[in-house]
Amino acid sequence: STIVLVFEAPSAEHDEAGRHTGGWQWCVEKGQRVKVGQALGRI
Amino acid sequence: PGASSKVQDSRIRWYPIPVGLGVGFLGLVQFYKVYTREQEKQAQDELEQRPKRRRRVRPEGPWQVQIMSTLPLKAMSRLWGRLNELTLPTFLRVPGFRLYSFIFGVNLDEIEETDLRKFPNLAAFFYRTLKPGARPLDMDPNALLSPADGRILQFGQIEGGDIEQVKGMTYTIDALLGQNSPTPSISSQTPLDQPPKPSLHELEGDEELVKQEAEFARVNGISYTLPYLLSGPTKRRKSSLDQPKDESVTPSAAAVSEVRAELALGEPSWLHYLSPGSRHVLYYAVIYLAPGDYHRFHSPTNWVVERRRHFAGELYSVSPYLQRTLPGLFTLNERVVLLGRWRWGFFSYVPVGATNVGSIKINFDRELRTNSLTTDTAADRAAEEAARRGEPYLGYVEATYEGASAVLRGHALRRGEEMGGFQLG
Repeated sequence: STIVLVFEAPSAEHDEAGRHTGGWQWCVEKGQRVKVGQALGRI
Repeated sequence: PGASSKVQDSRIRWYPIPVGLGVGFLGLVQFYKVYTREQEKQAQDELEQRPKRRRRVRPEGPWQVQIMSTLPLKAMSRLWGRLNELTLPTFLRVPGFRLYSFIFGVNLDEIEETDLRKFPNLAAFFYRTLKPGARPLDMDPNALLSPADGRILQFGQIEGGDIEQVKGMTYTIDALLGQNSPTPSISSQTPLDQPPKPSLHELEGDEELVKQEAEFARVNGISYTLPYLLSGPTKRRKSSLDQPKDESVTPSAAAVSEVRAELALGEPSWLHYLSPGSRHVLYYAVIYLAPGDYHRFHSPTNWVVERRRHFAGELYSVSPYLQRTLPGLFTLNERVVLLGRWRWGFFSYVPVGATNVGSIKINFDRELRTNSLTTDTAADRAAEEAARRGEPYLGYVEATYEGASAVLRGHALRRGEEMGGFQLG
């Protein structure tokens, strides 16, 4: 079984050095095991 | 006497004619009845079988996929479910569940019911609950939580309406969620300038609940603009299980111009949910639940579910192998699409069934029946009716959750709240 989430969020913003400065940011990686309540990403 | 005898003889010869005619007539009537009944039965059989043949999409892929596409996957799934609902002998339960846990990596320490003998069968063990506190929620209120235990197969940003599956295969967001088509009745029938109708809680005089819902909407910044209004005054596409219910909605007047501007854009797609000029984009994440994982799923954030679409598709396995080899797997399988809003706008949540776990349960939707012969037949009939009218079959049965609250206009879910789960078969 699988769950697919599709959602709207403010787009990620980065500075010239590529650092995240605002908007949506993922906290996971492909293939990573996650558990209920663990953060997938944050704004 | 001779003449009398001749008359009698002639009468005797004429008797069989009316009798024969009567018998012949009755025979013809009977033959006609049987013939008509057979014709009707044949037509009915064709009516029932035709949509199934039409609905069954033959997927592309290697020979394993081709073989799988010929199998009666939904029937197999239902049989699997029935088998797993058989009560096991008590002496077999502990070794059986321990063996299952060993093979699939179940952590027995976190199960709420510590006595394995109390699970009557594998189906009950599979749908187990966890001890309170076994899954702490991330403390950051701006975090989107994982809805289930599992593995992240894919995530990213939706560009051009495409969602990447695995290994570069893509499918469109419209295929996954269904077309986002507004009903023409929005502008013609919906009393857009009227205030919202009172909620059930208001009608019942339950002011406390109304206040709580208003507070939920305020705290979570949930507003009701495009997605809600574009759905229009929805009437259920009734399945045989749905109760007849007129569910007209009355959107707030504040967004009338916004909606009309949106409708003027032409054929809407899910990307049109994004406000023009805003810096919002659509993101997606795919989480795969392995057989040993905890199979209940939870709300990843505070949000409001407004609509549910049930796609009664096939039940292919969703193992990572098949996801690599079968393009558009999630758009073929049976799934429940929950559509709504969170504080940043559109939010959708799609549990996708598989062969071994075809039953998707949504706690707040008692009418929903997945992997059911009844709903399959209803979907077949809907497809047949759409074909008869010359319209494309949308592929889903829709229901709305509005009506419980004038404030929220949908079913509110708090982050971490249990929403439902996947059950065997």
